[in-house]
Amino acid sequence: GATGLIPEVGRRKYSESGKQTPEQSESFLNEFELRLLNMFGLRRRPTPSKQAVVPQYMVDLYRMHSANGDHSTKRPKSMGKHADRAASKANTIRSFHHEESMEALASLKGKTTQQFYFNLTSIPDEELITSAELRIYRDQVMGAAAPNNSSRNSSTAGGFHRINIYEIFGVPATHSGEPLARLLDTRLVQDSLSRWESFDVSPAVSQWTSGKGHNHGFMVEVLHPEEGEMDGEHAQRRSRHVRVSRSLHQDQDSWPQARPLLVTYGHDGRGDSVLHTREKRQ
Amino acid sequence: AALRKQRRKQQHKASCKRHALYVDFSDVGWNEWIVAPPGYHAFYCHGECPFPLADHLNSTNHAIVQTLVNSVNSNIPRACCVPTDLSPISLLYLDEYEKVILKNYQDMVVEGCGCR
Repeated sequence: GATGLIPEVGRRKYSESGKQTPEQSESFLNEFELRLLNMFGLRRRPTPSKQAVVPQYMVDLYRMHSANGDHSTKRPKSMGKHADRAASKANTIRSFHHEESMEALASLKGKTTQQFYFNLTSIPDEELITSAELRIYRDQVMGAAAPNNSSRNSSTAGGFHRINIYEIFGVPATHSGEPLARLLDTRLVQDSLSRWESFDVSPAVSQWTSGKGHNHGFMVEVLHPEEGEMDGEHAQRRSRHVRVSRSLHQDQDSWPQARPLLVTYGHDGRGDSVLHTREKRQ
Repeated sequence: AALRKQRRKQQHKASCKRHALYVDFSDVGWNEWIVAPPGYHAFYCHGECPFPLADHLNSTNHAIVQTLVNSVNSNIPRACCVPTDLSPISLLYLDEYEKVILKNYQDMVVEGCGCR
C-alpha cells in the first residue's frame, strides 16, 4: 500500500483469486486505483513528510464543519465575515503557505513591506474559487497598553498600526523600483492584542485561478506611524510583531503555526457545501 | 407460538437492513495522509428482499414487480438490498503536494437501506 491507495493485501487477494489472468487482474486493479484517486481529486497517493504542517485554522474549520464533530463548535473568532459566507457555499477549502525562497522583505523607517508568492497550481481547473482570505498573525506589542479614549481620538498613532494588502500585477522596469500593485484590503489594528487578521484577497485569487490574471503574488505593507519618534529598541520590537517573515520571527518553533496562510474557498460542482452538510444533519 | 415467534425473528434478522461498519483509515493505510477523522461510521446494507416485500424495505415499484415475478419464476433474481439514502462527510487531508485540504465528499455514509 506504499505506492497506491489499494492496500497490498487487497491487491494480492484479488490477484490470487484466479478469476482473471495476472495481466487482467493488474489492469482491473489499476483502473480501480484511478477511480479511487479521481474520487479524492488526487493524481497519486500522498506521502507527506514528517515536516508537513497542518495549520490550526484548518483543524478549527474541520471541527466547525464536521458532521461528526462537536456541534457546539463555533466559527473561529478570527474568521473573516467574507470567509464565513464563502465557506457556506464551498465544498473544498484549501490552505497554502508562501514560497519562502521567493519572499522579498524590505524595512524602511516606519514601514515594513513583504512580497509573498503562493503557488496555487495544485487547484484543479474545474474548481471555482469563490473566496480567498490571507491570514496574518500579529503578536501583542509588549508594553503597548490598550488605547484609552484620548488615543482613540488621536489619529493613527499611539497603539495602532495599519496593514495594507496589495496584489502585485506587474514587475518594475528597474530593480530598484517598487512593483506595480493595487490595494485589496486594509485595516487599522490595535497593538495591544495578539490575534490573526483575515484579509479579503478574493478578487486576485479568483482571477489567477480562472486564468484571467497572472499570479505575481501579494505585497503586505505594515505601517508604524509613530515609529520615527521611538527609541531604536522599541521601534525594532514593533516592526517584528507582525509575523510576515521567518527573519522577523524570533521563536523558530512556533513559526510553522504563525506564518502567513492563504485559504481558498471553492466548489468543484460535486454535491453540497461543507456548511450545508452540517446544517442539514442538525 | 414460541417457534413462530423465533421464526419471525430469524426472518426479520435476515431481511434487508443497515449494519454497522466502522472504516478505520489506518486499516487501509490512509491515516498517513488523512488528518481527520481517524475513521468514520460508514454502515452497509445486507439482507434478503423476500416476497412479499414489507413497507419498511423502501422498495420501488420495479422492485415490487421483480419480487413478484421471482415468486413464480426463480430464474429472475430477487431485488437487491442497497443503500437508498447516503450522506457526505468532511475529510481533512494532505494532498500529494503536502497542501492541507478540507473537502466534503458525497455519498460516504449509508443512512438508509432498501430493496431496489
